[in-house]
Amino acid sequence: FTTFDNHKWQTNRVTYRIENYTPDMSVAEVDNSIERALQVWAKVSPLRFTRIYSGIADIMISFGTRNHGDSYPFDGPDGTLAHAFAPGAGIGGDAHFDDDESFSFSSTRGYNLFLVAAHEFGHSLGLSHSNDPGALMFPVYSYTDPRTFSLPRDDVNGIQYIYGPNTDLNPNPDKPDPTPPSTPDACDPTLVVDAVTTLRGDKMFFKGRFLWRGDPQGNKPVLSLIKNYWPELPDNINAAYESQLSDRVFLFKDSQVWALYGYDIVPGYPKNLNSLGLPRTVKKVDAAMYDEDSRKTLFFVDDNYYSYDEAMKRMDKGFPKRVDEGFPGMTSKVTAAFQVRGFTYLYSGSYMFEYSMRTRRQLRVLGNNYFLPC
Amino acid sequence: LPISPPSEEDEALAETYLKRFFNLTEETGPVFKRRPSQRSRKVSEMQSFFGLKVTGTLDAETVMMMKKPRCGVPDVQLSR
Repeated sequence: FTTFDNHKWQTNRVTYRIENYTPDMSVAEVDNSIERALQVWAKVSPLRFTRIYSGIADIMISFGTRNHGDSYPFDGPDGTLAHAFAPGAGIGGDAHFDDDESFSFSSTRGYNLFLVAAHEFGHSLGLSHSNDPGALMFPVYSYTDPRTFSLPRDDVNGIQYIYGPNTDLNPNPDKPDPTPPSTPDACDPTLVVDAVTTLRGDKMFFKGRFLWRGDPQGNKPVLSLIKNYWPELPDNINAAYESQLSDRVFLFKDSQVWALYGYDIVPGYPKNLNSLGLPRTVKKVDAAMYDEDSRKTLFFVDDNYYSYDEAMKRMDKGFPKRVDEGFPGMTSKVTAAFQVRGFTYLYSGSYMFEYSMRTRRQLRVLGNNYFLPC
Repeated sequence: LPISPPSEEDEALAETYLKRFFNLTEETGPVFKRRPSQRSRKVSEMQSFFGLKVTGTLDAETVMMMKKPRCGVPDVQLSR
């Protein structure tokens, strides 16, 4: 997180006023979105917000387009969505929303006003932008379900750096506050990735809401939100593999599977897991990988694995087999899998086991960041 | 992503983006041939901030990031 230097409110009691409304939403929806966006910050700090309906509030909130009275004109649809000013007198603390955007209350249509407002109020309270892609104060808009939104750890640290923690006792002690979601750290030796796959030479490591994408040149993998690439995809996926045969990447979550062609989601997906031929008893796949030599895809489910014939599009007979039968020494659950330069890598927890597919011998036991340099 | 040189439109977008969010200013005074231009340095600064590969040039991924909807507050604090 970063802060505006020497800009904070000298009192924890901050007033706000909604000066006008966007035609995109009802008055009640705007009021509710603004109220909830402020409560995001109040929940984790001593800050308390009071709405006033006339006169000058600390945070004046308005919707405008293009030149709207400050020296920072908006730019029409998309591009810049809103801006706000650091705490201070006059325009200080004020938040302006670009009414050439289409704001929404709860759908993924347009830009969710609650999310945009919560970000801008971070500025109104003294936070500048964060380069943590998981932070609310990251400059780029990314949709998150408002119903399950929880202020990320980086933002909590930021606001508490300025104002300290919320000193009020939790009014619902039997309902503890959710732990702020943190951004995964490639240097964490205990990191357990959800899934790994290649994609036309790149490597992708999925974890929670995030993915690291490494290029063939081995440059430092880039961390971003899954939804930055594919807003329709869920977080916390279970498995992923790239089929060299169909030039598609398949991503699995519970009983659903999505397909990517390049970076585009293939129409007609998600499909049900069983459309691949897996038995109905299989509700979830733990890991998947495509074997270039045999042109078979292996699906790992608990202690077993299935073999899928990509060319014939059907499951091979004689499966499932026990994992440690096909991969001697692999006695713990496979949580992710892929092949790189002909070697097979089976992840289990924070370890990665390297196998030769030809001999099925375990060659090395590696750390989880072997392909994910810290 | 396809490797294609940035279009004029991309160049203009980058110019506006870097001025607005990374304090790119008009380059005045002597230009040292060997030193990367201020513009290239600002592109690198932006790429580093967004966790992109730092190339100092307008590659496709950098242009894609510049086109994403975002907040209008600068990413670097302007000198007052």
